[in-house]
Amino acid sequence: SSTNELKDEL
Amino acid sequence: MNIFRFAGDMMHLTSILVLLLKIYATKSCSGISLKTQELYALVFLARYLDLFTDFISVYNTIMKLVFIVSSTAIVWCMKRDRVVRRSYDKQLDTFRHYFLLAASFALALLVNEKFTFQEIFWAFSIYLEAVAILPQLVLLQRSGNVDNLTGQYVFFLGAYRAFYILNWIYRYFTETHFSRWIACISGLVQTALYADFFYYYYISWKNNTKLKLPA
Repeated sequence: SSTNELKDEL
Repeated sequence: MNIFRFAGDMMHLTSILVLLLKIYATKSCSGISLKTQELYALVFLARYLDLFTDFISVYNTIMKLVFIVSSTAIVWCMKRDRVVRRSYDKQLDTFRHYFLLAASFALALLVNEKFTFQEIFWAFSIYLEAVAILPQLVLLQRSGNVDNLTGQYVFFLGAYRAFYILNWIYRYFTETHFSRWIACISGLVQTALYADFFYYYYISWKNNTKLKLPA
């Protein structure tokens, strides 16, 4: 998964 | 989403609401560091560059907008509002926060998940958030007595990242490829900076005395 998906936190 | 992260977000939101209450109810920003508020506004602007490109959830988008609008409104109010800015402790708020900016950006260029514009600004926002509270803590030590709302503001601000650490521990054990070392280590540093504040806040709460940080 791209790191962006991991940026689901505020 | 897990309970730790939701509780953390609610504490973060509460800290901002308490600060807005203090400024609008007392029409005063005494004891509040404008430099810390400027750093937080930068943290959100640098972190939420993907606000219009990556849609995560309605909650995520709304909270990002709330954080960006509230942090910039607080900075604007402390700088422009004729009544509020009179109570700004300009002579006490002297922390050289440009160093924090430069150091955070330099570190973000060196340590990031990917050398791309968005990832570098994300890492910059994470490092900057960890140290953004320093001007505020220094101001509290210099200004002696801390009013209740300011104390509660700093307390909730410190508590929110502590809950995020619990969230990262939870996600580490429940999700396969979860790894957010930059955010985790930075979050630990951020929470550690509040350690002495939490101690004196607890003492003042236990003895029911006014919060006072030793100079």
